[in-house]
Order: sequence, then structure tokens, then C-alpha cells
Amino acid sequence: EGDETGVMDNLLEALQSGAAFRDRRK
Amino acid sequence: KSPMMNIQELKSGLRDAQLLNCLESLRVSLNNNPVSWVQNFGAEGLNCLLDILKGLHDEKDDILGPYDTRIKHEIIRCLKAFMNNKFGIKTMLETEDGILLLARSVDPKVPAMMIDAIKLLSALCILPQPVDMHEQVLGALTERAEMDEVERFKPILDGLKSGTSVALKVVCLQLINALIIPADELDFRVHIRSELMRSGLQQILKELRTLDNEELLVQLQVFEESGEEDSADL
Repeated sequence: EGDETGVMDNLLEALQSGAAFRDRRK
Repeated sequence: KSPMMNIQELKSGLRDAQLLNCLESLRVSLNNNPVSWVQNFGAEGLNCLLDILKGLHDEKDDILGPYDTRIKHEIIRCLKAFMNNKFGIKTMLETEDGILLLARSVDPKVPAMMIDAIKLLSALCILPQPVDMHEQVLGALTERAEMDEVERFKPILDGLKSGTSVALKVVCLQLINALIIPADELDFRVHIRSELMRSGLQQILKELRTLDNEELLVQLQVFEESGEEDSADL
């Protein structure tokens, strides 16, 4: 737990692609 | 250099080019070392970065030296590298004013730094835990606006106006989406959208629709579709 890198990169990618929002709305 | 050596350098009162060099080297270390290195840099290192950032934000613009804007931006880049793992995000969220300092970095006069600060704030908004992160980010933007005595969405709307780069427009709209969509309450989402529209977003959206940019289009569609769904629910 907490040892992986790239967490912020993944969040930013999900924001940019819109996937983060599609996931939250449905 | 070890994490402790970096911390000692940050605490030694370096300024200008020397401080900027130190921060650039730190960013490379935070990006390229294992998470254990970031953990050793830890809350103490993070607080050193935030102290320097706060000091520069607290200075009046006309007192800032030629290096200070670059130093502020480099600290934001270091914060991104620090927060690229769960430990870093958790440690940042435990700081007293980390989110507020990011909100204070949303400065349309320094577009490149504003882009990086907005990206971090948007990412915090969509964290699954804690559930109210979008409200915390909104609270920080509100507090910052009160300090500057402006409407709370003014810096974001300034970033969306004509004359700014498309990259800045994309992240500003992304932050708007990240502030609204994670909210569970329909009333909250409608209220924030309505406040944004009254503050000038309505006019700005017309201009944004004329721009041919794929990433901007994604954010525009997200914004419009979520608004339409909420209108239907209302």
C-alpha cells in the first residue's frame, strides 16, 4: 500500500481523457 | 544527494539561482528515485517546500526578484513529483495549508505555473478518499479569493478568456468539471454551475465552442453533458 508511483500521472490522464468524470457520473 | 541533504539545503536559506538549482535537482530525485526515497524526504521535506512557497506568496509582487517566479513554479513541479504516489498525496493532505498554497499558485500572470497548480488541484478533487476533496479544494479557492478580494472563480475564468493559451483553457475547464461533477448533491452542482455562469462563464463558453481543439472539446462535452443531465433531474 502506498509503494506505487504514477498515482498523480494516472489521475491527470483520467482527467484529460474525461474518463474520471464519466466514472463519477454513472 | 540523500533526502536529508536536500532537506538541509532547503533549510539553509539558499536564494535565487542556488535555490532554483537545488529545487531542480530535488525534482529530478523525487521523479527518479523509488517511493522509499520520497518517504524519507517525507513530511519534513514537504513542509520545507511549502514554507518557501508560502514565503514567496506572502511577498508583494513588486518585491519579488527575477528568480522568485521560477522558484515558485519549480516548487509546484516538486510537489507534483512528491505527490505521484499514495504516501505523497496523503502527506500533502495532512499539511495545514498545502491545498491553500496550491490555490494561491493559480495565478493567471504566471500561466505555466497556473497550469501545473490547477492540474494538481483537479486531481485532488477526484480522489475517491476523502470523499469531500472537491469541497476542500473549493474552500481553498474561496479562501484565496477572499485574501485577494476577488470573486472566487475569477482566476479560473481569467484563464479561460480569449488571449490565453489553449493548454491553460483546457485545465481551467477541467478544474471546473472536477469541482462540480464529484459532488453528490444535485443542489450543490447546480449552485456552482449557476455561480460560474453569472461570473462570466456563459459568455466564455460561446468563445470556447469556436476553438478547434480535441482536449478542450472533451472538457466542454463533459461540462455540457453533466449540466444537461442535472437540468433533466431538476
